[in-house]
Amino acid sequence: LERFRSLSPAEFFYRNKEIAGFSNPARALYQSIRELVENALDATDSYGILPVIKVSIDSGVIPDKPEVYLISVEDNGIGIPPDNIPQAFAQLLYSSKYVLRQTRGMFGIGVKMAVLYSQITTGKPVEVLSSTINSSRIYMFRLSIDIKSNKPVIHHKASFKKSNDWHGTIVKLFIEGDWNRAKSKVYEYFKRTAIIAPYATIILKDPTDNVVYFKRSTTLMPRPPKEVKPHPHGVDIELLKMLISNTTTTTLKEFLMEEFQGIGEVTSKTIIELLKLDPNKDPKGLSNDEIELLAKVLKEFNNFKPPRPDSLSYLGEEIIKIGLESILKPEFVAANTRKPGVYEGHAFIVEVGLAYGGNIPPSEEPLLLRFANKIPLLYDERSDVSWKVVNQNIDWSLYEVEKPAPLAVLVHICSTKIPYKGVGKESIADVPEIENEIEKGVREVARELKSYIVRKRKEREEVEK
Amino acid sequence: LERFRSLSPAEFFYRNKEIAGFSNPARALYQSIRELVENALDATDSYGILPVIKVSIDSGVIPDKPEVYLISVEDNGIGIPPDNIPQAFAQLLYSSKYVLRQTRGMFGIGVKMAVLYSQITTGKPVEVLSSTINSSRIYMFRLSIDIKSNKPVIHHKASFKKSNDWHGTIVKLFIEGDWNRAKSKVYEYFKRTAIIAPYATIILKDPTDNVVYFKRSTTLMPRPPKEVKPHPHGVDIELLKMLISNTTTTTLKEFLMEEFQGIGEVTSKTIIELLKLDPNKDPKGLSNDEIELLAKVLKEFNNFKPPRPDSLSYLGEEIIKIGLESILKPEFVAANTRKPGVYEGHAFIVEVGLAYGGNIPPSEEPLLLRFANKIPLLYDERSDVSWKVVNQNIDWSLYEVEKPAPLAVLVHICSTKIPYKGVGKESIADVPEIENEIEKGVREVARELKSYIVRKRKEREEVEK
Ligand SMILES: Nc1ncnc2c1ncn2[C@@H]1O[C@H](COP(=O)(O)OP(=O)(O)OP(=O)(O)O)[C@@H](O)[C@H]1O
Ligand SMILES: Nc1ncnc2c1ncn2[C@@H]1O[C@H](COP(=O)(O)OP(=O)(O)OP(=O)(O)O)[C@@H](O)[C@H]1O
Ligand SMILES: [Mg+2]
Ligand SMILES: [Mg+2]
Repeated sequence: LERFRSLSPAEFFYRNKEIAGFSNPARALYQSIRELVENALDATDSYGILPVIKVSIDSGVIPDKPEVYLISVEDNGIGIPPDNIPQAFAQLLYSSKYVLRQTRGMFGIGVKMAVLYSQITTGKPVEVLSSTINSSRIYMFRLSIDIKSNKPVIHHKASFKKSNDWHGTIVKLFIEGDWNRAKSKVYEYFKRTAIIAPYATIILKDPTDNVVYFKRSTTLMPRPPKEVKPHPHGVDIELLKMLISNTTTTTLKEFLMEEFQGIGEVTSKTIIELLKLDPNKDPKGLSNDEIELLAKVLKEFNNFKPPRPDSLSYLGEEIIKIGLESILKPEFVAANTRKPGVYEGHAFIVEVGLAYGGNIPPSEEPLLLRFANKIPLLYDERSDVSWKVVNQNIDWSLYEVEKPAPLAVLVHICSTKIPYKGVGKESIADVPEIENEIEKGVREVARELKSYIVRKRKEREEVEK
Repeated sequence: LERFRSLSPAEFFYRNKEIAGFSNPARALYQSIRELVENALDATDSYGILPVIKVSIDSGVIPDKPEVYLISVEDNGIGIPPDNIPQAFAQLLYSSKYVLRQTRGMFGIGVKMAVLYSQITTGKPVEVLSSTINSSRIYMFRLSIDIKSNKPVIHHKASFKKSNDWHGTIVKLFIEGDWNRAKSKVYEYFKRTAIIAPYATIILKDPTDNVVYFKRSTTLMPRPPKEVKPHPHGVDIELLKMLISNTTTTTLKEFLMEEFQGIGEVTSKTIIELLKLDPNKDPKGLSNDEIELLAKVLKEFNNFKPPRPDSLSYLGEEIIKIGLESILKPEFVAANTRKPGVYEGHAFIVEVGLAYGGNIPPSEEPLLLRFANKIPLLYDERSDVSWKVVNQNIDWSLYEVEKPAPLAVLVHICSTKIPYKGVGKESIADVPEIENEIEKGVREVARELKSYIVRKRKEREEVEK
C-alpha cells in the first residue's frame, strides 16, 4: 500500500541538496561562498553602490572538527529590513528578486541552502547583522530553518544603535567543507568576478590566513537595471490570470497598457478589436475562453515594441577587453556586445570576448569563461550552450586557428530570466534565440582574430625576406 | 526598495519549468510522455504486476491548434485511492515515493509538471480515471492546479461501479508540443525501455496513427524492491531529529535498533556506551549536543552491516545481454552486475553492458545507453558521470578497440536515491563511490571484449595462412 505525503519546500531541498549544488563537502563550501557573495553583489551594484565585500573563511573553529569552516561575508549594500531577515535567510522560496529585472539571484533558494547545509552538518544557526541605509539601528539575528514547516526559528535577536552611517549586511555560518579540494575553484571564482565586476573591491581571507585584495580597477559602474513589466510575448494563460486578478485597472484597454510593456494606446485598441471585445470591459470579467484567446493573440501579435533593455545591465566591449587583458595577458583581444534579443518575452543581451596568444597556454579546446548576469559559471561546462557553440558549432580552422591553440573565449549572457538548467546555476539551456546570438558573437570576434593572425603572418614573412 | 515575497512550490516550478525539463514544446512533449509512463511502470512492477501500458498521442484534437496533442496513458497498475488523486496530480511535492525503496519516481513533481504545462499552454484540466485492486468502483476526476496556493482544483468528479476486475489508472492531458522534433527521442525512449524492462508490454499509437506494439519478451520479473529503514551512515543532525520526533520507541537502545537498518542489539549497546549515555534514556530527551554527537558517532562507526540490497531491483547480466542483442544485433555482448555499494547511507548497484560489431555503426565515441532505476536517460549526456567514465577515464586502445569503433556501452544505476543533477532526471552527478563502480564494471566488460577481439584476430590470421 502506497503511503502518500507532501513535503515542504525545505524538506524537498533538504532531501535533494545535490540539485542545488551541495553534492559533496568541497562543492558545498564553494556553493555557500558564492551564494553569499552573489547576494552581496546584488545588494550593492543593483543600487549603484560601489561594492566593498569582505570574505573570511576560518578553519579550526570547532575544537574536534577540522573539516568545519566559519564563512563570513560582509557587504556595504542596502541591507535587509528586520521584518524580512528571518524569512530571507530561513524560508525556502522567499526572495526580493521575483521581479523582472536583471539580478544574480532569481530562485529564492541560495542563502537558505547554505543555511540548511550548515544546519545539517554542524547544527549551528546562521548569524545575520544588517542595517538599511536610512536606519539608525543594526539588527542581529541567529536563525535556523524548521525544515518540516519551512519557517524560520529565531534563536536570538537584538538590535543596537548605529554609531556611524554603516549600512550593509554581515552573514556568518559554519559549514562542513573541504578547503583543499575547493580552493582552486574558489580562487578562480573570485578572479573571474574581478573580470566581470571590475568596479567591485573584494577582500578574501582564506583558512591559511592568506589575504587577497581584489582592488577595484575602475569606479565606473554600469547604470543599475530597472524593473519592467512583462512583455506580451512572454504571456501564457496562467500569467494572464494572475495579472488580471492582481490588477487595479478597470478596463481592458487600460489593463493592456498598464500591465505590459510595449503596448501603447493604439496597439491596445488593435488587440481588443482583433478579439471583438469591448475596450471598457472589466478585465476581471473575462471568461476563461476569452482569456485563452487573449493569450494566443498577445503571443502571436507582431507589432509590439521589442522588450526594453533597460531591465538589463551588461558590461560593454571596453570592460570585457580590459578584463581579459588583465587576467590573461594575451597578445590580442576582441569583444562584441550584441543588440538585445528576446526569448519568451524576456529581453537578453549576449556579450562575447576573445583573447589569443601571450600568456595563454595552448590547448585542444579553447579556454571557456562563462558568465550569466555577472556570475562566473565554473562547473558543468560540457552541458552549457556556450560550450556547444564554441566547440561544436564553430570550426576554428576557418579562422586560421590551429589546435592546440592559445585561445580563450568569454561569453556573458544577461537577461531578466537566465534559462539555467538547474538551481545550482552552473549551466545554461540551449534556448535557440540565445544560442544563435552566442554563435554570431563568437563568429564576429573570430573574424577579428583571423585578420590579426593573417596580418601577423604577413609581417613575419616580410621580416623573413 | 526591495519587494519581498514567497512563492508556493507550484509558483516556483511554474516560473522555472526548464529546470524540470520543460524548456521548449518538443522537450515538453517528450517529458510529459515519460513522466506518465514512468508513473505507470512504478505502479505495476513495484508490485509484481506484469505491466501493460497503452500510450496514445493524438494531434488535431483542438480545431485551430495543430500544435496541441492529447496524451493518454493507461496502465494495469495498483491504481490510486480517490482521496489521494487530487493531490497526486495537482499538488507539487506530493508523492507516495518519499520512502527508502528503489522506484523511478522520487521528487513528487513529475506528473504535476505535465499538468502545469498543459494548463498554461492549453487551459485544459487533466482527466484521471483510477481504480485500486480491491475497489468495486472506478473514480474519475478533472483537475487543475491552483498555482498560487499549490492546491488542486476539482473541476469534475464522478465514480461508477466496475463491471469487471480492471484495476489501474488512465491519465489524459492536452499538451502544446512539437511531435516532429520530439518523435525520434520518444521512440528511442520506448525502445530503450524495452531493453531495461523486457517484461513490460507497451502499445504506442503516435499522432500519425502509427501503432507500435512493444511486446514483452519475458514474463520473468525481478522481485519488487522492499522498503527499508535508513542506514546509520546516511544520518545527519536533521534526519536524527526527525526520526526522534516521529519515533514510538521509548529507550535509546530500542530507538537505534528500530529506526535504522544494520543495528542489532550488540551494536546498539556499543554505540550508546561510546556516547556514555543511558540505554534506557528516552530518545526524545536527548539534548542538541547529544544529538550532534550521536550523528557523528553513527556516521563514523565502522561495524554496521552494509545497507540491505533488497531495497533495490536490478536486471542481472542475462537480461542485459538479451536486451543488447535484441536491439543492436551485435557480434559480441558482455555484461557485469556489480556487488552492492553505498553512498551517504544509500545502497546502490551498478550494472554495465557492452556490445560490439554486427549492426552497430562505427563511431568516434561509444554509443552510450544510460539508465537509472530502469529509466532511460537520453539528454545531457556530456554532464553525466557515465559519459565521463566511458570517454575520459577509459583508454579503449588498451582493450584493442580502434576508433571509430562499432561499440556500445550500457550503464544502469539502481539506488534508493539516484543523485540526479536536476529534477528533469537526465544526468547523474559524479558521486565518487558510484563513479568507481561504473569504471570497474566498464573495465570488466572491456577486458572480455579484448579477449574476443584478440581471439577473432588470431582466427583470421589462421584462416589467411
Ligand atoms: N547580503 C545581502 N544584502 C541584502 N539583501 C540580501 C542579502 N543576502 C540576502 N538578501 C535578501 O535575501 C533574499 C533571499 O536570498 P537568497 O539567496 O535565498 O535568494 P535570491 O538571492 O533572491 O535568489 P537565489 O536563490 O537565486 O540566490 C534576497 O532576495 C535578498 O532580498
Ligand atoms: N499511473 C499511476 N498509477 C498509480 N499511482 C500513480 C500513477 N501516477 C501517479 N501516481 C501517484 O501519484 C504520485 C505523484 O506522481 P508524480 O509523478 O508527481 O511524483 P513521483 O512519481 O512520486 O515522483 P517524480 O517527480 O520523481 O516523478 C506518485 O507518487 C504515485 O503515488
Ligand atoms: Mg541569492
Ligand atoms: Mg512520477
